[in-house]
Amino acid sequence: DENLGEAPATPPYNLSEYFKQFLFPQNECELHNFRLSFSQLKWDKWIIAPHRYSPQYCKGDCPRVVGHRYGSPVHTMVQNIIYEKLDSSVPKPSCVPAEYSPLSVLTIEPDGSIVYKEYEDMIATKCTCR
Amino acid sequence: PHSRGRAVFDKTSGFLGAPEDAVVEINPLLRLPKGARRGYALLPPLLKVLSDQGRQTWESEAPRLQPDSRALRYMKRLYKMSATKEGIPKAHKSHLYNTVRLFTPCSECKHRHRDLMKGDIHSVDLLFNLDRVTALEHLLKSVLLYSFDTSVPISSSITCVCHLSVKERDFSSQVCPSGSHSIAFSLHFEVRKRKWVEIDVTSFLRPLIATNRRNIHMAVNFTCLMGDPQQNTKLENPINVALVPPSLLLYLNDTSEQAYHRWNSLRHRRRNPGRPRQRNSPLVDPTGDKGKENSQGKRASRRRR
Repeated sequence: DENLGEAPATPPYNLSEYFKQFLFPQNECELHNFRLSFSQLKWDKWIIAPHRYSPQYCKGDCPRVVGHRYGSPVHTMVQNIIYEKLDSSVPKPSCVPAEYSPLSVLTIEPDGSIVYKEYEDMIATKCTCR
Repeated sequence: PHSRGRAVFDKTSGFLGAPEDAVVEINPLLRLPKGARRGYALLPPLLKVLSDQGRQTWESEAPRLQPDSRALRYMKRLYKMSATKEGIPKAHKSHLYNTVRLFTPCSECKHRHRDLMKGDIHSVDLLFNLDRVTALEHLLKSVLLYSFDTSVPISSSITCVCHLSVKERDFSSQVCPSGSHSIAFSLHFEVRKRKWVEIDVTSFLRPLIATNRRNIHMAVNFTCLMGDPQQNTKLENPINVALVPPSLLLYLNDTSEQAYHRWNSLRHRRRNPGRPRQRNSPLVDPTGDKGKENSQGKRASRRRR
């Protein structure tokens, strides 16, 4: 930027902003809310509680450098490199649930008995890139 | 595959395990290999929803028996105590059960012999069908659940003498000879607002359930009077304790993969406690750290003395 008298042909390039699009994608991988009612599935006749269920889901783009932020293994970054540099038919890492919480359900059995049961891995609570 | 004594594919303890009355025609491409089915009881009903045929049969689901309204009220209350509004099991619970089943008796024959001097004797035959209990559900506690009729005033003190017996005896087991099949006990309680009484019959029923008895047929005799002999109040005013036949509550630990195992999450939390490991002490045992800390503390205090 030594020719101070002349107006620059193009505005100065902001390298910081340029790199940000790679490190922090706009639609980044994160947990999204989703709530359903069992009546939508017509299961409310035998599922007494809960009335609504929020399984949540993961969606978004995975950055090229995942590691610490998403708790991804090193292999995820390796697969990213393979996809970008070597073979685009190898899928790039996906945004998927990493942790779950259980759900308690109260249902009526066909014989008329009632059961309370706790089921594992029913609600996504955290996302990762894998 | 988890039902006792049966290899029925869709009769499982998995979530969405009903409606099993619907005809299941799963696309062969979606069927799991036999070995994979055991831990994937959730999948068949989910596959039914996804397949076109499943959607049709889902809507024409066979009606099921409706439970007793009192039983339903009790289980809803249990649900509120056990889970948050979002349906997540409450973390502070220390119990090991992840399944509670409530059965109402299939048939009962009531014999009443009114004797005003001795109290109200109420004899009831109860038959419970436990087909829904799977082989992977292990019994932790069993309870007879009684509700009072509304005529009993709240805060009443009641003393009952109960006699419980199994009607049929099982002599098929050579290894474990039948133990005691009848018990007698007395109990005293105060009638609270909700008027529920739970009678623990675990030790009585455990041998029967352990031998995979599908039907439990028992006779229950109750003689109840108002008053408390320990308080030297006169026992009088016979009450009609069991207008409603009791329900049978089974607290179970479902060991299948889809059930929530509380001890697993507790063990995981203990392995990542968030506090730094002490340098001079051995590795903290996830199951026994409390005991070790106490013993180390005691040794330290003895040395100081």
